[in-house]
Amino acid sequence: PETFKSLSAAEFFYRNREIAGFANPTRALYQTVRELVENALDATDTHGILPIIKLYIERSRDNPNHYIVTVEDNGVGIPPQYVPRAFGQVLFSSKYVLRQTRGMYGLGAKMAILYGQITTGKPVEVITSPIVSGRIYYFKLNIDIKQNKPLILEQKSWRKNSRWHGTIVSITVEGDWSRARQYIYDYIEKTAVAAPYAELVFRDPDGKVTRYLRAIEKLPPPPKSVKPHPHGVDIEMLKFLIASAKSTTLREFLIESFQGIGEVTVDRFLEWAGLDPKADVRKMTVRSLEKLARKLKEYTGFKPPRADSLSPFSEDIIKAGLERVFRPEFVAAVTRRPSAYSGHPFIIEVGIAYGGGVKSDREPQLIRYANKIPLLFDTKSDVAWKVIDPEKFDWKQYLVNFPAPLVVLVHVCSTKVPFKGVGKESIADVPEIEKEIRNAVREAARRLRRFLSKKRQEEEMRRR
Amino acid sequence: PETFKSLSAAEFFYRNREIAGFANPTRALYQTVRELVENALDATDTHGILPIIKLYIERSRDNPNHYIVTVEDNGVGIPPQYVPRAFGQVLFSSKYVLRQTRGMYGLGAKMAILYGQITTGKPVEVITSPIVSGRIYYFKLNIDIKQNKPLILEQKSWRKNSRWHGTIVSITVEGDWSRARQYIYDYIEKTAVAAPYAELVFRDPDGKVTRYLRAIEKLPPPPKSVKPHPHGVDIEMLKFLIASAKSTTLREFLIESFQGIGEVTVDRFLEWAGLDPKADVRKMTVRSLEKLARKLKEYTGFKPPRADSLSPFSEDIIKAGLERVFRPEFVAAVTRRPSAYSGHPFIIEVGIAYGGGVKSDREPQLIRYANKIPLLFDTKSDVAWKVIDPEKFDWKQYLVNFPAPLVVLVHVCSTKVPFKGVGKESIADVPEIEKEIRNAVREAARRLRRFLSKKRQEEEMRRR
Ligand SMILES: Nc1ncnc2c1ncn2[C@@H]1O[C@H](COP(=O)(O)OP(=O)(O)OP(=O)(O)O)[C@@H](O)[C@H]1O
Ligand SMILES: Nc1ncnc2c1ncn2[C@@H]1O[C@H](COP(=O)(O)OP(=O)(O)OP(=O)(O)O)[C@@H](O)[C@H]1O
Ligand SMILES: [Mg+2]
Ligand SMILES: [Mg+2]
Repeated sequence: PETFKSLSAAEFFYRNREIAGFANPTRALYQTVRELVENALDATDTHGILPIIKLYIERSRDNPNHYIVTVEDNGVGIPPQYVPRAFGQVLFSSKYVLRQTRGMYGLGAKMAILYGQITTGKPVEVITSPIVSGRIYYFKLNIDIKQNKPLILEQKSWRKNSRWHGTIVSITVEGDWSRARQYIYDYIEKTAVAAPYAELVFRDPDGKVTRYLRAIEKLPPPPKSVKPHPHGVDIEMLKFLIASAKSTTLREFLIESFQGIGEVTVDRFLEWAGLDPKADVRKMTVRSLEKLARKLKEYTGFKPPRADSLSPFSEDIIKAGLERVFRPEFVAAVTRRPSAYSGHPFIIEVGIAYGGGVKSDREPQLIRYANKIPLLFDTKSDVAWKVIDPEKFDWKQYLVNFPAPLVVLVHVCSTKVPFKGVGKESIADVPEIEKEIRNAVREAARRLRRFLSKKRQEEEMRRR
Repeated sequence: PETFKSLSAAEFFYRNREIAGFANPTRALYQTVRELVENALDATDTHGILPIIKLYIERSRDNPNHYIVTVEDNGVGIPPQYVPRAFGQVLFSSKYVLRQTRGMYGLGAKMAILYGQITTGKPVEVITSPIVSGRIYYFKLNIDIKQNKPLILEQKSWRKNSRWHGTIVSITVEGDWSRARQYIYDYIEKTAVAAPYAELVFRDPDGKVTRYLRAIEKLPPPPKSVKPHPHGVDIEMLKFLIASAKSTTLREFLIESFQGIGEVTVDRFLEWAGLDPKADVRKMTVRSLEKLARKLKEYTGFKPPRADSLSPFSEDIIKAGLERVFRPEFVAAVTRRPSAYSGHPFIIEVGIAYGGGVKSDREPQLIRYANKIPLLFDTKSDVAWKVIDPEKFDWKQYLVNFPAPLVVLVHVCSTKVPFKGVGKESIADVPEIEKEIRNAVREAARRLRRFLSKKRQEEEMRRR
């Protein structure tokens, strides 16, 4: 007879860790670095702090295949009452709100800690001090996988005698530095180039130190947390919003719970939809909720989704980054206006670099970012490749004939990037996103064409 | 200040449902069909029952974009005390054991039910009767997303006056039949062709009925549930096994908990590893567990993983299937011996069809299966494509020059197929699996070469 059983979320992701990027020691070492660095950047630039991030990878003295990965940041720190769950409970997070952050699942740090626990048995060590706090806190934690809760092995705190604030996380994992190193160096390089306002220091297992100094002193405005847009709504979301709303009438509920619905718009919408403004939302049947969800999705009169929940690179930063890495003959960058899919605002940015230090290749070299995170794997299954693939995009009409020295950078930023998997390596084919990437690439490619056509004319003239 | 929050597993998969294949109404309708059909096949052929599976998709009278998807099977049924959680609790399953089944996550049916609930508000209806039961049970259920538990809206049962056994599941979802139909027909066709011992009936929203009659009366031996192999072990798995073991000494624990470790092998292993057979496993420190895990992984003297936990198609079924669909000029099939990755047994099967009814194309046409499930999406990011891609596999040396009429079928079956995502569409690059696929393709390609070379010689002779 069948044996029925339930799993905790920790057990599920432990058994299926390849889904989160922990398929083998090479990918696991890379993913561990990523998860910690992305948390450190979220703790700084999302909070208006110029980041200082230090990454150390050192070989463990007990076992040459084990690596101690430590990341230190000068971020907002974590209140001590939340530290055990932040690092010991799968699906626990401060990023479950509508705001552009690198983190979104409440899983990343825990996956790295879990992987360390199952391959080396070593617990995670966390040192943290919130800006407002007068103390520094130390925790040594394990994850109780079956119960999905933290096990505190050690905990202490002491008075802070400096103005230090931030977090240090140290995890020991099985890894393969010889195979992972090219990806980790590439990831750190791409992160630094895209965040010139950050100072990054990286010391690798051979003791080699790489330092990226701050190139600009100005931090982009941090993204704000916002309310959902009505176009993203479904029946269960309505039920959740109703349960947590203060308002009880439909009219007040819509104004309170959504962005893009003001005093004037709400009355127009209710009239168009044929709904009663005074209806008690707590008494709505499933049938009326289904109708409300459908009408909210169809109505075109709401303001478009807000962009202040987003934080793009900017055309200057993209151009500066491409210049620095490639010293190309030509560079262009495009930051599109905000768009939306399923009520989530998003912005597409595209950069093109051509010639100069760019190597010639038989297809475009695609560099991808999502919410400022460099994406290195599964390139060909990403929606951005679907757009710029020479089999789909007519580069010839822009005077680019392969083999050619062409780099295309694509950045997707959103309150929710539709990744294909929790390992965050490639983006799904969302039609609105695909369309915007195509428009941005065309815009940048037109500028490339003007440059190439002018260059060709000058060469003609010189020949005569 | 940051707002910390935890999510239930149901909330997590509700918010990130694109990760499970529910990104839009087209994919959602397709995925709903898949999840129900795969459950029906697991309930039959895994239990020695010749499957009779009926799939109905009908348009809802309330809304032309809503579809009622119903699947009926003659399987083992579900004991009534487990029905609410089987369909109302995410991460609840009877397939969390080491045995080849289509299901593995404890998520599939719940995702379809969740999607129905959020797009149409309609609950799932389940009718079931276990073989041994004298009653038929009916349930109408919702999922309480926040609590991740079932809400029973209605429940009744009545005496069975026939020998019927099995399950009927009916879910109403938002869908897009015009876009989804080609994928659903393809999926049903590929499922039927690979399961000639099954009877499948499909009635689509236009009323069209497609019937696949049983072609063979003999069911392949159902896979057996087995113990883990020592090569898959990690520290946390050891802790779980120790907690549930009856034995207390290391020697007895190893024999009881693992496959491939017998009375003779255990003593040889313990001597080689320098471990004490009488050590009390319940008192082992993390350090000694880490050493035990490492030694178990390194030792090469264990028997290879067992194949009775697997259920491949067989070369006859593959050839018959390819003949039936393509009427090719040439067909070959290879079923490899069992191999293993991370202690999980797996078998690779490859089929080749050439010429005849196979259309000519500029690259090989890849048909993929995993644990008998047809995989239709993300083909180019699958490990099988990585092997047969003409850029990586020298088809010319097998006398195949593109464009050519070549179909390659690849089947990966395992106690755990390493899918890239919970939507089960493509398989990750596990080195052992990639190597076995390559060997199988070469074997089949060699037979193709003999055929093509002979054919070419005959054409030469006829020309003279
Ligand atoms: N360096 C840090 N500084 C401040 N807070 C942190 C830091 N690292 C982790 N946290 C907190 O711990 C929480 C859990 O982190 P974790 O990486 O597991 O999930 P996440 O970042 O929210 O989402 P994701 O799984 O997408 O990474 C974060 O939401 C954040 O509140
Ligand atoms: N038609 C059916 N007949 C018998 N049992 C069923 C049927 N459908 C579902 N079940 C039971 O309900 C459980 C949950 O199904 P569900 O599809 O959610 O998960 P799963 O099949 O175990 O894994 P996966 O998420 O990979 O599909 C199954 O494990 C099985 O025990
Ligand atoms: Mg994180
Ligand atoms: Mg299932």
